Amino acid sequence: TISEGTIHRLSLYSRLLATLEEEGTTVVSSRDLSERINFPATQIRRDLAYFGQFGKRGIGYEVCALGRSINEILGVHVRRRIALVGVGNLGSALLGYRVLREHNFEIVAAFDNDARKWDRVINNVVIHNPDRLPQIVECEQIEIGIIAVPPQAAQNVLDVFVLAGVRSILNFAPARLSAPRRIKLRNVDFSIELERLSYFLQHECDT
Amino acid sequence: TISEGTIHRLSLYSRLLATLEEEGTTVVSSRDLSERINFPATQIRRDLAYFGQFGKRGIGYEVCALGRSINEILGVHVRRRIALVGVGNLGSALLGYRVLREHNFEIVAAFDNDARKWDRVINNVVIHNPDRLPQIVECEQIEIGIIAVPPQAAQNVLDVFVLAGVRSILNFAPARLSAPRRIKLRNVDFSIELERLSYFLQHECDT
Ligand SMILES: NC(=O)c1ccc[n+]([C@@H]2O[C@H](COP(=O)([O-])OP(=O)(O)OC[C@H]3O[C@@H](n4cnc5c(N)ncnc54)[C@H](O)[C@@H]3O)[C@@H](O)[C@H]2O)c1
Ligand SMILES: NC(=O)c1ccc[n+]([C@@H]2O[C@H](COP(=O)([O-])OP(=O)(O)OC[C@H]3O[C@@H](n4cnc5c(N)ncnc54)[C@H](O)[C@@H]3O)[C@@H](O)[C@H]2O)c1
Repeated sequence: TISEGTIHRLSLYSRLLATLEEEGTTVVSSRDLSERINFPATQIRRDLAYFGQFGKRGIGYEVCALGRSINEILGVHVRRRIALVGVGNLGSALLGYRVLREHNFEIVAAFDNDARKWDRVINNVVIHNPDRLPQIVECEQIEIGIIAVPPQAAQNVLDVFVLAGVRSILNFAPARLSAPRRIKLRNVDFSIELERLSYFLQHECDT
Repeated sequence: TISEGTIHRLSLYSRLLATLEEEGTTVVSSRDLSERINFPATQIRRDLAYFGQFGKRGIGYEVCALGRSINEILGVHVRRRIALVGVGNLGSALLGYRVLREHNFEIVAAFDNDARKWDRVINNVVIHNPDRLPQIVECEQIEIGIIAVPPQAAQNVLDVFVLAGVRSILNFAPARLSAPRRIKLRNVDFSIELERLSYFLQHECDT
């Protein structure tokens, strides 16, 4: 099975190739790629070969074609419809995050158990009563659920998503959630990003 | 130089060891660790050995001691003081994120160029006029800056942080920023996390 690290690199390659395309570059070698994203060229070639992408000897990879292939591998050539539960500070920030559309992600429905928020529209997304989630997941063909509620409510929200047929979930709440094996659950925690900075600060003087 | 992947794994080990400690586990083998976080035991042993952490043959690692060592390597045994610029939806969510304190991160000052927000207090953090940033960075000994402003303002905010002497920066704005080599800049983009889910959805039927 493919590692989480490999999938992460695919996202980085995808973004780099999109940038190269904007810059008008048509061909790129693994070495050029390596210099721009700071991974060994051997790693890049191995990743791409794993997915059946091979450069032309002495030339490299075609930027457009490779970018398209990687996006299809990532599944971002398909519009992914998302339901968001919890429209507080974080949820509102996610609703306003334009980058999602650029990668073919669209939050099509939002839910909050604060009745004062029902029927409000933020960035063209209506906020609904959570009772309506199962029905809306079905008719909106939602494949991804985002959990942005307080930690004590998160497991309950996950259970509702699973029952409604949502197959993948991004959780922001600091709670250890349990989900059936067939569901892909990913937890997000910015403090991990801060620890990268902390590591740098701790070892700054060594370099 | 150490890879970003290794630092990321250190954060995962740190969290797992904290959990094991809470559960009352005193000794753990690389194999036990491997089963809980889904990395090969060989990788875990290699990472730990790189940092001078060796288990006892036939026994494993002492949970408390290893956890402490890893936290010192990550530099989270030191309270890291943070300044946040941009107290909109995302910034407000970050101010309310209690997990930061648990990992010894503290947002001690916030800044926003919306004058109506000045002197407001959110979670014990005062929101200041950005003009005061250099002075506050110095007297508050701030080592980490967080950028949570709209993309067109982000480079400017980074430049102010750098001038003020902040050495590491976490940027949430979707903008390609340039920073001096000595500054550690990390960009956060949730759409990458969503692409992990998209990959899963795309290949679900293969598994
Ligand atoms: N992963 C990270 O790095 C990170 C960063 C910041 C915040 N967070 C977490 O994200 C979550 C949201 O943070 P926030 O600052 O937006 O909080 P918030 O209090 O502003 O928003 C929470 C929203 O969820 C709604 N809600 C509560 N229970 C609900 C339920 N059962 N069903 C539907 N809606 C419900 C509330 O009405 C509110 O609108 C928290 O768990 C917080 O800890 C995570
Ligand atoms: N990385 C991610 O995955 C992710 C997710 C959501 C949002 N975002 C980004 O985070 C940023 C903030 O999003 P938001 O929803 O909180 O936006 P927002 O509009 O709610 O908040 C922006 C805040 O920044 C302040 N501001 C603007 N220019 C400033 C300046 N020059 N100096 C100081 N303060 C300034 C505004 O007054 C406002 O309070 C945006 O760039 C958004 O694209 C990133």
